This record gives sequence, structure tokens and C-alpha cells, in this order.
Amino acid sequence: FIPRKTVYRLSLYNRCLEHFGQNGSGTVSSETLAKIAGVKPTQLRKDLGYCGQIGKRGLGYDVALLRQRLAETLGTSRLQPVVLIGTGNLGSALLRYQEGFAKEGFEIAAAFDALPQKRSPDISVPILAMTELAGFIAARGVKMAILCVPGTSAQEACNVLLQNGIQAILNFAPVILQTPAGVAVNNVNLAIELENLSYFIQ
Amino acid sequence: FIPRKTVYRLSLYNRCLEHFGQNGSGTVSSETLAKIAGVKPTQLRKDLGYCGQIGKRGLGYDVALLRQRLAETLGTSRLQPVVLIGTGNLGSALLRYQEGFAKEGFEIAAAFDALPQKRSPDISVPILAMTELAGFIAARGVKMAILCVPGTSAQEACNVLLQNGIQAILNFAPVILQTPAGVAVNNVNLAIELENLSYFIQ
Ligand SMILES: NC(=O)c1ccc[n+]([C@@H]2O[C@H](COP(=O)([O-])OP(=O)(O)OC[C@H]3O[C@@H](n4cnc5c(N)ncnc54)[C@H](O)[C@@H]3O)[C@@H](O)[C@H]2O)c1
Ligand SMILES: NC(=O)c1ccc[n+]([C@@H]2O[C@H](COP(=O)([O-])OP(=O)(O)OC[C@H]3O[C@@H](n4cnc5c(N)ncnc54)[C@H](O)[C@@H]3O)[C@@H](O)[C@H]2O)c1
Repeated sequence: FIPRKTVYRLSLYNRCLEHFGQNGSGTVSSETLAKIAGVKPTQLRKDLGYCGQIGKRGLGYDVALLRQRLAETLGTSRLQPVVLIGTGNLGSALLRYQEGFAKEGFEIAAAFDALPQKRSPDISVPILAMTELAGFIAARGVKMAILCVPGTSAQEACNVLLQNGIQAILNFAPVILQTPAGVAVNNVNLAIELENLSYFIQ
Repeated sequence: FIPRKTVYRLSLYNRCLEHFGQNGSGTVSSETLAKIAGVKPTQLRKDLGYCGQIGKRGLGYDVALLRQRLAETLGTSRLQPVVLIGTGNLGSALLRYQEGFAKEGFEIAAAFDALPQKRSPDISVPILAMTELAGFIAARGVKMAILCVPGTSAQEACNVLLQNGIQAILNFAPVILQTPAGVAVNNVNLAIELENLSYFIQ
């Protein structure tokens, strides 16, 4: 496995290649790409080493090949189905962003809630009861979930996801989820982000 | 300055202390706290060293004192005013979370948008035109902002914030903001979070 911090940087490089246009042609030097990404060129070269032989010393990287290798390494060369749990405030905002996620290779295939509300007209993703989750995950082979439930029910909802074979969770609830080894959890805790920033403005 | 990665961990320890109840009494050993936070005890002891002398070898840390020291170090012992730019989909969801942020020591004092819409009834934060931003920041001494505008206008909105003395930005737009040294920017890029997870489920 590639270390998690390196995987983050590979995603970052993937985004930076967008500077070179969607049809990205030509080459880019490790110095230029490293500058856009805000890392040292030695770090960039080391990270890209995980994607197989791509660059030639002195000639830089072929942009189209680099993009393809990054998509293969990151697993985004095919559209990944994702389920979203918790269609309240934050969950609904993420459901409206469906096109944004699709452009990045992710499809929120369905959303689930303990109290499924009537869907608002601008949300095209189906909103289903939790009783339908197991069947949906099995039918679509879903492996990834976004969790937008309150902290008090996050572990319980997480357990339901794990029982149904989910292997990766993007968690917005401000709690640390207990998960077995082999399950990847990324936490987005907006309060910690703000607290981190407040340190720098004292 | 404390390294940014360490500041994140200090915020994490601050959250973990909530396990010991809001009135947190008694002591906690570095082993116990490290286990809850998911770090090694040596890392925890090194990090807490930035908060002054708090623990006694063998006796652990006093929970109430540790909380106080962390709040002082992180700058969250007083309510920080924050402005939010971009009251679309995501911005509105964050505005409805006002109580959640207040509990953590942050107050979204006002929100601004290029096209301020009529506020929905469940949002209590005032939504103003961008022309009122400079006056508001000066009157309230705001130093921190949350940016929820599209990627195409993020740099422009960021420049307006910098001109008005904002020193820390929580950025949701999927672009890397160019800012002078001394300005702290934390990026939340949900597509990169999902891409990072998709690597682990291949
Ligand atoms: N809204 C924000 O801007 C924001 C900001 C930071 C953090 N968060 C965090 O994100 C999470 C969601 O926040 P929100 O504002 O959307 O809350 P919300 O109360 O608006 O929505 C929560 C939804 O989860 C559902 N739910 C509760 N328990 C469930 C369960 N066991 N299974 C399935 N569904 C369940 C509820 O029915 C509700 O629709 C919370 O943990 C919150 O702390 C939200
Ligand atoms: N909605 C989500 O769930 C989500 C998920 C991931 C990332 N994002 C990112 O968050 C940002 C906001 O997304 P959204 O879905 O809320 O978009 P949105 O289009 O719903 O809202 C954007 C708002 O910004 C305002 N705006 C545009 N330019 C401005 C400027 N120069 N100054 C002030 N206001 C300006 C618009 O009037 C609009 O109200 C985007 O960059 C998006 O990529 C959103």
C-alpha cells in the first residue's frame, strides 16, 4: 500500500495537471508541477515513483500519460458508486453537488436516512429508508459511503455500513469511528479546521 | 510557531478530552489519551510539550488544566467571529450549523454573497452584499473567513478578503489559493477526500 499522506499528494498532483488543459498535451517538468502543488521537486519525484516509470530525466513527464497513471493508481478511471447516509442539512448540500462529484469520478448512487423526507425538487438522487440499504449496496456493489448523521448516531450508522461490506467512509460527524483494520475512514471535522486556523491568527 | 500538523493533533486531543465529560475532572494518563486519539504516547507527550508544563511523570495529566491549556494554545478560549463568503448550496448548510460552530468557539457573524438571496427562515445569520464586507470586517475585527464560492471566483473573493485584513481562510473551492506568507489557508476538497478513499478499496 502507498502511505496515506502520499495518496493525498497524488490526488493533489492530479488536480494540478488540470492547469494544463483538459486535453493536456506536451510535457511538464517536475519543478513546474511541484511549484503548482506547493511541494519540493524531490518529494514529487519520489511520490510519482509509486505510479511506475513515467518521467525521463531532463525531459519531464508526459501530461497525458501522467494523468492516466494517476487515475489508475487512485482507482478513479471508472465511475465509483457511493451511498450517502443522513440527508439533513449537510447531506442535502452534498446531494445537490452531484454534477461536481460526477466530474471527479464519483456518483452518489442513492441516499439513506432514518427519516427519509420528501426529496426537494433540485435533488435527483433517490432518498431511501435505511431498511433498503443492504439490498442496494449488494445490488450495486457499493464499497464507499459518505456519513452525514449526528455524532450521537454515527457509530451505529457506521456499523450498519460495515455489516454490508462498505470498506471506505468519508465521515463528517465529529466523532472518531471505531472500525476494523482494512476499513479506510477519512474525517472532515470543520470545527477542527477552524480551530487549527484560529491558532495562526492569535 | 507550532508546526501545522501538531496543531491538528492538539485539536484532536482537545476533542478526545470530551470523553471525560464536560466537567472533566480527575487525571488521564498519556497512554489512555493517546489510545483514544489514535497516536503513540511518545507523540502525545511531545505535542503537549508545546502547551507548557502540564503533566507529572507517572501521575498523568489533570483533565481540567489540560483543556484550559489547549484552549489557550489554540486561541479558542474566546468566541472568534468568522465571515462566510458564498451563500449557495454549501454555504447555506454551514449557516444552518451556527449552533454547532458556537459550541466549538466560533460564531459566523455574517455571510456575504455577490447575489445575496432572501434568507431562508431557518438561517439566523445576516446575509449581506459584498459591498458591505469591508465595513463589517473593520467594525467587528474579523480575522477569519470561510470561502464557499465556485472555483472560478475563489481567487478574486480571496483577494477581497486579504485586502480587508483577513489572516485565515477555510477554503472549500477546489483551487489552490495564492496568498502571501503569514496568511493561513486550510483547504477542504471533498473530491480529493473521496479519491483518497477510492485508492484503498481497489
Ligand atoms: N451542517 C453543517 O454545516 C455541518 C458542519 C460541520 C459538521 N457537521 C456534522 O455533519 C453531520 C450532519 O449534520 P447536519 O447539519 O446535516 O445534521 P441534520 O440534523 O440536519 O441531519 C442529520 C440527518 O441524519 C439522520 N439520521 C440520524 N440518525 C440516523 C441513523 N442512525 N441512520 C440514518 N440516518 C440518521 C437524520 O434523520 C437527519 O436527516 C453532523 O454530525 C454534524 O455535526 C455538519
Ligand atoms: N455543495 C457541495 O456539497 C460541495 C461539495 C464539494 C465542493 N464544493 C465547493 O464549494 C463551493 C461552493 O459550492 P456550492 O455548491 O455552494 O455552489 P453554489 O453555486 O451553490 O454557491 C456559490 C455561491 O457563491 C456566490 N458567489 C460567486 N462568486 C462570488 C464572489 N466573487 N463573491 C461572493 N460570492 C460569490 C454565488 O452567488 C453563489 O451564491 C464550490 O467551489 C464547490 O466546488 C461544494
